[in-house]
Amino acid sequence: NYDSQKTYIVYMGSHSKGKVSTSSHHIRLLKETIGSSFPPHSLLHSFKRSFNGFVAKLTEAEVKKVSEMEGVISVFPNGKKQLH
Amino acid sequence: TTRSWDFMGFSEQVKRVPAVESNVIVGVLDSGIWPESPSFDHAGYGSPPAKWKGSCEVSANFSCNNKIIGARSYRSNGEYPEGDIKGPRDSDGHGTHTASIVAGGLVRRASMLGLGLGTARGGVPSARIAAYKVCWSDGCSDADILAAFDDAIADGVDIISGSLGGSGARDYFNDSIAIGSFHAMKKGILTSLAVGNNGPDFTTIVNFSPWSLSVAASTTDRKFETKVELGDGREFSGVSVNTFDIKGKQIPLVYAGDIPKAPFDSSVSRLCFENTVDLKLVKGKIVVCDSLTVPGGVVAVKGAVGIIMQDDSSHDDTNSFPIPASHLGPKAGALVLSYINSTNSIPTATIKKSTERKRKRAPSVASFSSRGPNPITPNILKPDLSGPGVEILAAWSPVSPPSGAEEDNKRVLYNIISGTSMACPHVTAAAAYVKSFHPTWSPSALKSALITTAFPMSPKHNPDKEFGYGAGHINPLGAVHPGLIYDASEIDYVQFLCGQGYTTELLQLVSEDNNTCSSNNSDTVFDLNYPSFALSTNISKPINQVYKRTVTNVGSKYATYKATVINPWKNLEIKVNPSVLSFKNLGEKQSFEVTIRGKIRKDIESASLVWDDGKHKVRSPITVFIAN
Repeated sequence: NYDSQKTYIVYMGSHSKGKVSTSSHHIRLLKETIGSSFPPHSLLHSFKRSFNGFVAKLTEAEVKKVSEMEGVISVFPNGKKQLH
Repeated sequence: TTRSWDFMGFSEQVKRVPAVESNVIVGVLDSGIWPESPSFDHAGYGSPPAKWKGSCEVSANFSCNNKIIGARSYRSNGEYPEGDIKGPRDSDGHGTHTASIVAGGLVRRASMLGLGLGTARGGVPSARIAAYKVCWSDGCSDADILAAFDDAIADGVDIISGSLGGSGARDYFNDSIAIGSFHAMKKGILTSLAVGNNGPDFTTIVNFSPWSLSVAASTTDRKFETKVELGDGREFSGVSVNTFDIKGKQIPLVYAGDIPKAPFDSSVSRLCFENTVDLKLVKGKIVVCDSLTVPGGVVAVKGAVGIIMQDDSSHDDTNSFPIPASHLGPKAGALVLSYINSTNSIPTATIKKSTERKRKRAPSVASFSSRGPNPITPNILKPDLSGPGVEILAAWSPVSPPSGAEEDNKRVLYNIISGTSMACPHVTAAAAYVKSFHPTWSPSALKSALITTAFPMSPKHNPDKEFGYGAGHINPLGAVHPGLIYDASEIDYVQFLCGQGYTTELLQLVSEDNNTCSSNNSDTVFDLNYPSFALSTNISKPINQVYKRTVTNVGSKYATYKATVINPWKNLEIKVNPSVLSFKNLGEKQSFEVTIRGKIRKDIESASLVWDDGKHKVRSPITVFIAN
């Protein structure tokens, strides 16, 4: 049910041994975890340069699965901060 | 900045290393930048430093120069709020303000319509700016903040300044800013962050990771006074940033409590909430309200010529307004109301243009500045230190109303605003200044230098003590020569995180090293080589806490430092072992322990440790406080 999707940050730490994770790598991980039906356009952004992680639209059930994925440190909602 | 740098003794003539300073790149995560501001004039700047790997989001109406060497915007959802300018151009003004505080060039005779006249300047005027626009009129998303950190770290910035934050505390790896600043630290980049504007309540601080620098806001010795003169000649001093000059014209005065709009009565209309005041009766008048409103709040008295606000709220949270405005204290406010009720003629008043005055007892922590203790790790003192954040004049976007209110028709190149947002870039600049003398120093070494050399602030005038000001007020000149530094590496922070409940497996992902947690004991916090000492305790619990620290000699090759503990509390015994450290080389490290014993008797008991070699005083705050 993609109507109930929200945007989440999936933080995966540093790039493993300097290997940069690409969007296609993140989509592959998501498909392995959630299922092959995961639509690639739900991956909104991959952090590629300084650390590993991505931004994706996920359902609550998917968040649970992704949180248990190997290599995932945290999954949290894409919240809003404010200028001070 | 026409006063803030001079206030801390950081004059235009301070010693600099221009060739190094011009190689310093400051990454500013904010609302973008206005490149045509006089503060960012690139005349005299050479090409970007060779290390720069970033880019500029060039468009028909935006380009970078040798001052602003990089600029990018981030909007992960692709939907832009109405009225915002796409791309890195700053349609708000905030990002232009903060960037110019850090690294704006010198601009003579800068002012906000005559107020705050002087030379506007950044703390490191030769440094280069890389602007990362992550904030829009609807806020700053975590996804965009992380994307900007991802780029800034790889682009080769030296320091990151972030005058933004969330509304509550989150665990370190559930917070985009803590994550981003951790990876910055790993690459040798210090992140300086504003603690937030939710003071003066305790535990309101929002950026508190130990690898970043958490900055509170304090006053300078300049304040703006806005006088109100009544028709009977009596004059009262209020505060606001009032650029309007109505030439002393006496204007009919009306009390909002006397003109309620149905169904509301006086008890509501007096506070000037929107739609509670009869707007037909405010037209052409100055309205007196019994509360301090935000600039946009004047919509409640739409059509009024001016607004006089009176209540007992703090007088350091000043704003400019779309109409002439002044904020009076309750005593003056009562006299104004008594005049309205008692005069035999039509009550009148005028609101004068603000004037500069000397503020006594400066610096003191701004009432709005968020307070500690650290909500996640109370045994790490936060904030770290404070910087000027009240009534700061700096560059502004000329498309944005200076008061932030839609009704404001003024447009300015320099604006006077307050916030921990303004304090943060002062400290970022101080860190960049220190780095220009010591380019190889780690983020924690820069932090240590700033913290241990901070000017002490008065606990008498700042009752929240270290939870308001941390170690005290930044002292950029002193921080260049700290004598000793408390350095910490990525591994030290990882060991700290072990004690915070993170597992070896998880931390190996974060740090990409094969570190293992030698201890998951929460006491690892006391061994993190932090330049301050905090202890959260219980009133009934006897204290016996040991802190391990290591200092590195960066002062004189041969130096003997003696420890002095300034401890006014007889109930607490604070010992340092050894109490004398003798160095024979620069870069030499020596370790010591601080032991605190006794029982706490007050909510917050402050002491300090000073290592003194006769030339340097390396001061660390010690704060023992009751949990909760």
